[in-house]
Amino acid sequence: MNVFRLTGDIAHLLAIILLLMKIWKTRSCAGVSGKSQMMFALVFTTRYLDLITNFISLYNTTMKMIFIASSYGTLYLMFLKFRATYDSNHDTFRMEFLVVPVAGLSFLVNHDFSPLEILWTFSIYLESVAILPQLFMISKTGEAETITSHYLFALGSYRALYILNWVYRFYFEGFFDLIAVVAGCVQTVLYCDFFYLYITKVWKGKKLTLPA
Amino acid sequence: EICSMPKDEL
Repeated sequence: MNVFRLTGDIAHLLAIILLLMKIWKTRSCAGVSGKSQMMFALVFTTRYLDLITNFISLYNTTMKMIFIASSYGTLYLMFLKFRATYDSNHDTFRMEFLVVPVAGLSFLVNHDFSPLEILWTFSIYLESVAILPQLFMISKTGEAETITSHYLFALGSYRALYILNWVYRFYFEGFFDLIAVVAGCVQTVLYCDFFYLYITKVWKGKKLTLPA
Repeated sequence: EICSMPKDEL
């Protein structure tokens, strides 16, 4: 464990808490992409299958359970409890355009052709593009609530911090996982446009609006 | 070298 990975995991946990807070306090999931949240739940489900079989540490097991529980909790809030506030008209990104190629790629490019490894690879590839429906939705509505922009900033920062963690582990532990690094870089690059808007607007107290 | 260590990362 190193400081980059720890802060990355905390940023990830913060993002999930911010989203749950936003939905619970505003009693609305307006501006949040249900499709991205469905893909995040799929990411955690396919990545943490070893939760039962492979104990690594109490921290690892606890965080995995929190991530799985909160992702399904978010789906419950969005599609059941506050379903009336779900903005399906603007959440129109075709998930199959992401899930199918990612599934195909995880069969072609992986470290080991075993079910658990292919599912892990699938979850890594899927996570790198899972935010696209959310970013697409913001581009369609042209704006995002401030707390939603904080959620996205924390979520984007988590994988950026993981890149620093992989640099650290490469030099100090000789650990290098090409699949995780490439997918992590793609994932972080997808946030660049949002990071620019967030830093130039939200940090100046303005609302996050996209140039028309 | 590429090594897929046990998945100790989240």
